[in-house]
Amino acid sequence: SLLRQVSSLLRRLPAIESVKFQDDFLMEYNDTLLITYLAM
Amino acid sequence: DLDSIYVYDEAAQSQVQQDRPWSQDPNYFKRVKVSALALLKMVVHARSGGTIEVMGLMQGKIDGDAFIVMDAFALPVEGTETRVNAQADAYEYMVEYSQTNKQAGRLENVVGWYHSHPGYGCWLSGIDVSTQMLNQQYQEPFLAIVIDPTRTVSAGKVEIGAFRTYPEGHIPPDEPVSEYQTIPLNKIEDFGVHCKQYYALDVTYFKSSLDCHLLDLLWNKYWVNTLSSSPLLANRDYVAGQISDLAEKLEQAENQLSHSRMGSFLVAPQRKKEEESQVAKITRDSLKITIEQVHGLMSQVIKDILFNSVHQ
Amino acid sequence: EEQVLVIREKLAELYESEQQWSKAAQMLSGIDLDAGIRMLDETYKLSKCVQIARLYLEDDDAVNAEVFINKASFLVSNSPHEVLSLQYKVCYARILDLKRKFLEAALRYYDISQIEKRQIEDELIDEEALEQALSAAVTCTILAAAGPQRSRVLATLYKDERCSKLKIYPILQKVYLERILRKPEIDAFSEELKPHQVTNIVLTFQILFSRMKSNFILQQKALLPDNFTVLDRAMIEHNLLSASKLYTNISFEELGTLLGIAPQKAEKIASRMICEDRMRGSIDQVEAVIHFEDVTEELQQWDHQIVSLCQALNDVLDGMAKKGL
Repeated sequence: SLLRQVSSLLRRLPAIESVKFQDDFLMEYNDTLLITYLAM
Repeated sequence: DLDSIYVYDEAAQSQVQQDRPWSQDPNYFKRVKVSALALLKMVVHARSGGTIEVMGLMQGKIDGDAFIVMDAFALPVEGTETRVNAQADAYEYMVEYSQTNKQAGRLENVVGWYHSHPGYGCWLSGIDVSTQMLNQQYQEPFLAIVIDPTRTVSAGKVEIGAFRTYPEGHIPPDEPVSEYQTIPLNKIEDFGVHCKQYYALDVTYFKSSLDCHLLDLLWNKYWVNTLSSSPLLANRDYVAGQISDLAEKLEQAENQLSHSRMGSFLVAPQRKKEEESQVAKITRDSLKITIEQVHGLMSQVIKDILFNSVHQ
Repeated sequence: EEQVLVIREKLAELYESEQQWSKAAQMLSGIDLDAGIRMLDETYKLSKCVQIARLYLEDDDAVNAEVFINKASFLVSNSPHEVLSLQYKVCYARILDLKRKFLEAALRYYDISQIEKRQIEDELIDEEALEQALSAAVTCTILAAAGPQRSRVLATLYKDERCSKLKIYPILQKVYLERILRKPEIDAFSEELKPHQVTNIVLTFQILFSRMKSNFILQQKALLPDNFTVLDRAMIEHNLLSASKLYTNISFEELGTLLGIAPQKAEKIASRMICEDRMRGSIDQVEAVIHFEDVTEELQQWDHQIVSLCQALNDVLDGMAKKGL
């Protein structure tokens, strides 16, 4: 049963995979880099 | 001995009430020890208020020059910076609560009040100072605690300050520089005018053996919260507010600088120093905001590598 | 006036004893409560209005009953008589129920179920009546249109520990947790809605329900224009919302099977819920597929996924520790 649990755990990776997530993630990434740049 | 602090010695407390050592020395109280329970209750209550200031009372006792805060309870009022002495609405509640407590065997008296400053730091405003002075006049020993729930989330540690006011007209000795904190432009006036009327006490925490056990259990789950939280997401509004405040301060500094540039050869070195310190403060604020943002981004990138890079 | 009033009351009493409720109500509504030469006291007026409304309700005549309950609503706030105000509350809840304003009816039934006293003036009120009122509150909430308000009332009921003892609790739990209700469960719930005679609670609110022959929830079996009962509609909408939490998208063929209805029907209900902003999504009619949208931000969903991943990892580690690995 443990092995089955581990297998189902691995099957849940990657945690999220969608175009929308990539867009949001990169948007947030760029925003933060912009703040850092402006602060500099 | 971890739990000995929880024992309430009624005789000793009444003795302290009679001696009133604080009446001789305005700086008598120097330390505050807050129990884990009281801290949690105050922070949870402050966060529940969102952007509205909330307030409550603290129960506890005196130990030498220290306040020992054992417990806290919310008052059914919303303290706001424009409301004078909001707790007046709750006097009846306070009296009833204290009496019921004593009947239930909780002997600690009310030793102070706490309220929240969501997003603008831990200090006493003009209204807070007058409320605290009133309390110190009639309800000694009385402590004022301020909590900033918004900064608590963004800084990842509890933003809390404990204060006592000086008597009317008292000229305090030169203050040791307290930890720097950003004061929003729309509050700077209020902060500046009254900051000499009170002083900060040193805050430490304590917990019982049961608290240790419970917090250890919670600690086992704490790593889940750390991995699944996004400071960048949770604090968007607050960061936006901070950046807009920063922009206003920059504009103000720029205007002043441009004025002085006209007569730059006239400006006194003192004035120049002052402007530099103002711009230096703004730089510091922007540094703080940026570092928190970069920390938030780092955690997002680590999470992305940890949870999104493994493919079937 | 006096003699007419006495005769009318006597006649109404006779009609009532013969269970000719509307006739009794009409007889009493002929009494001029407003103008008239005699100044009638407020309590008398209130008791008449509530009595007439109750009689109309016996015949499920919500329209006429509402006329008198509205009159009573101006008088009830100053009335010192708790029995009368309780009768007023029950009648008002029933009228809302009959008018299929289920959410408002549920809130009033819930309010009634929270009565603390067990004796009001000389009337006894016991647990079963309160339980019936609570059950009616749950039923009405489940039948109400899915949406944020209903979710709030569901949460209140779900957290009320008295509900866990109700027969209807399993349905309440699934509805609250937004799980899909299977056909057998819906049938069981439908059984629950069987016209249970209100009189089986006559032992309790003597003055309130004793003569309410019709059942609380007769109208929930009523057929809607599209030939579905109120219950069917509520269940289908609930399952559709639950499916929108489970699937990113689904064909109407599959959705119809899941809901136990024709694909066209599923498409029609889904499009209405999307228009009423009670569900987020878009319909591709060429492919006959519905794409659900989740309001939570992707980044937040990501955090939720991470929490459940960490919990699963924690469970594996606990399991290994238990096995001494």
